[in-house]
Amino acid sequence: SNWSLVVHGGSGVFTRASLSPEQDAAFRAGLGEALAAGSAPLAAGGSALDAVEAAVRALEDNPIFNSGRGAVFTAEGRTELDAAIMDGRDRAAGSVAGVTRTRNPVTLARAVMAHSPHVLLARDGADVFALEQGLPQVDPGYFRTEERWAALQAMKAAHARGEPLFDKNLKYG
Amino acid sequence: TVGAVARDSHGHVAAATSTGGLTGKRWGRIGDSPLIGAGTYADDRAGAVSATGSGEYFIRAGVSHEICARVRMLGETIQQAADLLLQEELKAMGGDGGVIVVGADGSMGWSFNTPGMFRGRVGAEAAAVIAVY
Repeated sequence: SNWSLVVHGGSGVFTRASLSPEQDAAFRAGLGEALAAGSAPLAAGGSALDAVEAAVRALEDNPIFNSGRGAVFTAEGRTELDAAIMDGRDRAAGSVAGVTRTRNPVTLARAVMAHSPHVLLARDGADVFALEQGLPQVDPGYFRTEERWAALQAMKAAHARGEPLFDKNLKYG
Repeated sequence: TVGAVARDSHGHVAAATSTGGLTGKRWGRIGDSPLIGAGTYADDRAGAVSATGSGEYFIRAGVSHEICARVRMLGETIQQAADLLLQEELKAMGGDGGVIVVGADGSMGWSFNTPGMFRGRVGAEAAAVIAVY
């Protein structure tokens, strides 16, 4: 029964100074929910693969993290999602890039691994594969949050003022 | 970017990563998250890795595969290998970010070279730990 689980969940918006106590609590709660989702199958003797998918789905469904619902916007104001999953037993792997309508991209990545002869599917083709697999689809508006939209507008405004587009300590903090 | 790595009670490991990428990205830019061996990797002989950070650098360094290869071929612990990649190699290249790891032996860890990384861990015999900075 020696199982273990680790998760990470980034926002790409907050620095330590700008993170309010309420936001800090929300991030901790979200990470706790992901740990609970992932540890449930492990505690029941289930697979690591099921655990990582469950944990990441919980994070994708939580709008405070930059993935799934709550993902950032492209320059064109779209949401383009990437995900990957890998099984250490046989190094089977699946991934998707630039998908736009599948509610949980990590589940689509797992479908690529399990139900296609390929490893990486991208953009329109990956969206079609998701439909063929019968995975839950959403309108792209489902992924939108006002915080992410504001972040894109702030970035564009900064660019118009000639300021740097990118603060690595903010993005990767 | 979000991710998870796990080792189950049968001794198998797995990794998953998911992201919206960079705010304001253009030209169909894709980072390391969906690239096997860069942002995501799992191998029962070594462990599992999920990464977040400046994706172009993680791709160039092949971070996730490199960590597992060091464990498998040099006998390093997965924490040692993660620290080497994040604190030395990636940093020397100018890359920023972090990884979460589990070893084939069930050990858990993380390593990052930025001011913070939102993270958590739990095990069959380890209480949950959640940290933001």
